[in-house]
Amino acid sequence: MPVFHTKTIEGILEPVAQQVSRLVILHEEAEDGNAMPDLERPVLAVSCAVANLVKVGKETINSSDDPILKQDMPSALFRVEGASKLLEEASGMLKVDPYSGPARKKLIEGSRGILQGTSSLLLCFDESEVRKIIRECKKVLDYLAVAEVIETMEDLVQFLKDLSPCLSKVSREVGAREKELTHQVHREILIRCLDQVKTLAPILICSMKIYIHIICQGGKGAEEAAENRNYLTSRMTDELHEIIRVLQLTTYDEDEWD
Amino acid sequence: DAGEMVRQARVLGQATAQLIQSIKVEAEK
Repeated sequence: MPVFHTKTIEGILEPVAQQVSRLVILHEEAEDGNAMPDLERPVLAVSCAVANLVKVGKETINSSDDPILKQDMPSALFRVEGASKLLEEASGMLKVDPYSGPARKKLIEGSRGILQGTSSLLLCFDESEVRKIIRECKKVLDYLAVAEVIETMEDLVQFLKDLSPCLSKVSREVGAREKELTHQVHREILIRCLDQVKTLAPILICSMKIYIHIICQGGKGAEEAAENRNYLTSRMTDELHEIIRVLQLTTYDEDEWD
Repeated sequence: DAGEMVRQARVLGQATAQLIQSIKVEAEK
């Protein structure tokens, strides 16, 4: 069962998580303490990487129009910066005393802090990207909600012009997101729901055309045609709601573990 | 932008893993 819910986050954090766990084990096993090597250069590399990440993070915060990202991301950046300072302090202390116990503790705390801070940062960013996809899904839901008031061919043409680009965008973005997920069940649900939406869309348009045709001809059978159209919009709406639900899942609930 | 954020996070991840690796290598000697 994967720990990280996207392949990008997994690719970045999994190797670090493994190293941090080994560092903790190593520290516990060697409590009596060998001399620590000079860590100035690798710590400097981490500090530079943190400075660059913080710079990009701040630019992201400033340019984003997502209030949740603006609220959540600064604390993740702060966490990473704090962790970097711990590593620098540890490196300085080890230069003076390569056997320093407190320095070792700072090293572990700093490494964990980098892992947790970067994880929070990536999650915060990822959730913001998911909210963008959800916004597109909601636009499609809004269009579906007006399907039942379309009563002329002109309106249907306009409806189709509005709906098509939104639907294509949802299809493209949900398709790409599905490929990014590490959780197989979530991927399968997204594939299934997206397939359903794509299959139902032309059938819905057809049913709307039939409804318009019937009411233009005098109205016999209009009620059944409207029911059919409404059934199709409700099916598509349900599928989109399920897509939105699964897009927001980042952890695995008890039922799925069972 | 999106790509840059991920790229910088990856660089940091690699630098951190490298740092711990250098401690481990030394400690395991």
